[in-house]
Amino acid sequence: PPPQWDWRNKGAVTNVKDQGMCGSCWAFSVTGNVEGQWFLKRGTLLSLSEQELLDCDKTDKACLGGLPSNAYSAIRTLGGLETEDDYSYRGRLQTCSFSAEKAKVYINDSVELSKNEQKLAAWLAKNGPVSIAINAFGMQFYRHGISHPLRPLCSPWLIDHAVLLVGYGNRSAIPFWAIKNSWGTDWGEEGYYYLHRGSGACGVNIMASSAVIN
Amino acid sequence: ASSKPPAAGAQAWELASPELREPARFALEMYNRGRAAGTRAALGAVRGRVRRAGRGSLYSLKATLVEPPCNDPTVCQLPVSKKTLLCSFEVLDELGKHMLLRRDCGPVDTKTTGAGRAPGWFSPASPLFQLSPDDRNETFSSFLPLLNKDPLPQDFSVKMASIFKDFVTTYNRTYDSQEEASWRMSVFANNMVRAQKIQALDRGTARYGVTKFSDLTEEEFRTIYLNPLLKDAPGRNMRPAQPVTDV
Repeated sequence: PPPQWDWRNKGAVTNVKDQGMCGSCWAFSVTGNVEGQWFLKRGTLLSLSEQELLDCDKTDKACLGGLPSNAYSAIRTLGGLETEDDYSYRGRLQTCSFSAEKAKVYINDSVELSKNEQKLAAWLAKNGPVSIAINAFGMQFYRHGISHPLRPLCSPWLIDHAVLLVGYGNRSAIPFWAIKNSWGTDWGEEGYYYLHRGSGACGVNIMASSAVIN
Repeated sequence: ASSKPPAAGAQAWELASPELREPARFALEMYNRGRAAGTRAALGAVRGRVRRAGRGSLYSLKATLVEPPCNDPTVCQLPVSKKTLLCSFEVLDELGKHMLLRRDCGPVDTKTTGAGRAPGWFSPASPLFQLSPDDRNETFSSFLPLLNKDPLPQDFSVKMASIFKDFVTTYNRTYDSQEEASWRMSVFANNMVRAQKIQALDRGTARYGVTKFSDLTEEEFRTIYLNPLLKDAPGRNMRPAQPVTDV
C-alpha cells in the first residue's frame, strides 16, 4: 500500500458527528463507511442517518449497542439509508419512521476485511474508509497524539467501541491509523483519534468491515 | 491514639475516633451516593491517620462497611444475607469542605474471620491497616507528585479546585446541587489519577488528561458511551473481501 493515505482530503469523509449520551457508535461507524462507499461509487458525499439505524434496525439495540454486520444487513432489508437531514439524529430510540421513497443510498452487500494491517491499509487506500471496532481503553482521557497502550491494558478481545478508519501514515516514524470517532469535535484531535499501526493495538484489526455498493 | 496533633508537616499520626467522624461520614455518604433508602451500607469500625495538607488535612481511613441484606433477586446474583466490606478512603478536608480522593473496597469473608472482623483488627500493628509503602507511593506520588515533599504544598486543593473550575467552564458543566458538585469534583480528582496512570503506561506519543468526560466515573462512561455488544454478540457472518492486488 502507499506509505500514507487520507480519505479526508479526497472528499470521502463527512464532518465529525456526536453520538451524545447513547451507545450508538456502531451506527456512526457504519454510516461513515457507507458515506465513503457512496462517494467513491457515485461521486456524491452525503451525510447519512444514524437515527434510522437506531429506530429501524431491529436486530441491534439502539443506544444499548449494536454490530456493524447487523447494520449492513438491516440497511439492505430496509432498502437503503435516508440522509441525516431527512431523518435527523435524536440520540435515543424512537419509532421507526423510515420511508423507502426518501432513501438516497443503498448497499448490495457487506464484507469482512483482513486482520493483516498491511492488507487492511491496502484495502482502505483502494476502496475507502473502513468500519472497525476497538477496545476504547484510555479514550475517556485521550487528548492528542498517537495512542499505543500496553497490550494487556488494551486487549483486542475486549472490543467495546466502533469507529471509522479514514487514513494512515507516520508521525516522526511512528506508524498510525487516523480514526474518525463520534464524540464530537471537542474531543481528541478535532474529533479524531490516532492509534498505533502494525501492532494490532486495541484490536484495531479484529473487526474491520465494509459495505459493498455495485 | 494521641489526641494532640503534631505541628503541620509532620508525619501522619493516629486519631481518636471522634476526630474521624466527619471524614468517615463524608466517605460513607459518597459510598452510598445514588442508593435508595434501605439499600445503603452502614459504617462499622473506623481507624485512620491524618496528615496536614496546606490549609487542610488529608485523612487516610480504613473502615468496615456493612451492606444491607440483598432482597431483590434481580439485583444480586448471589443472595447474601449481609456482607462486610473492608474499605480504605482518602478524604481531603479543607476548611470544612471534603473531597474524596480515593476509595478501595473489598469483601471481608465473615465466615473465615469470625464475628465480622479481620484478625487483629484493632491492633495498630495489623497489616490490614498499615498504609503499605507501595500503597502510599502509588496513590500520593504518582498523582500528586508535589506530595512527595513535606510539608504538602499550600495550594494543593486550591490547584485541584482551579483545574476542576476550568473544566466546568470549558465544558459548560452545571450540577444540580453542592453535593453533586463535590461528588463530581472527587470523581474528577480520581480520574486525574487514572489519566496519569494511562499516560505513564502509554508507549506512543499520546497525551492523556482532562477531557469532556473527566467528571464521569469509569462505570458511567462505559455504560453511556461504549458498546458491550461488540464483544458479546457474534453478529452476522460476512464473506471475506477480495484481497487488493493493485493499489
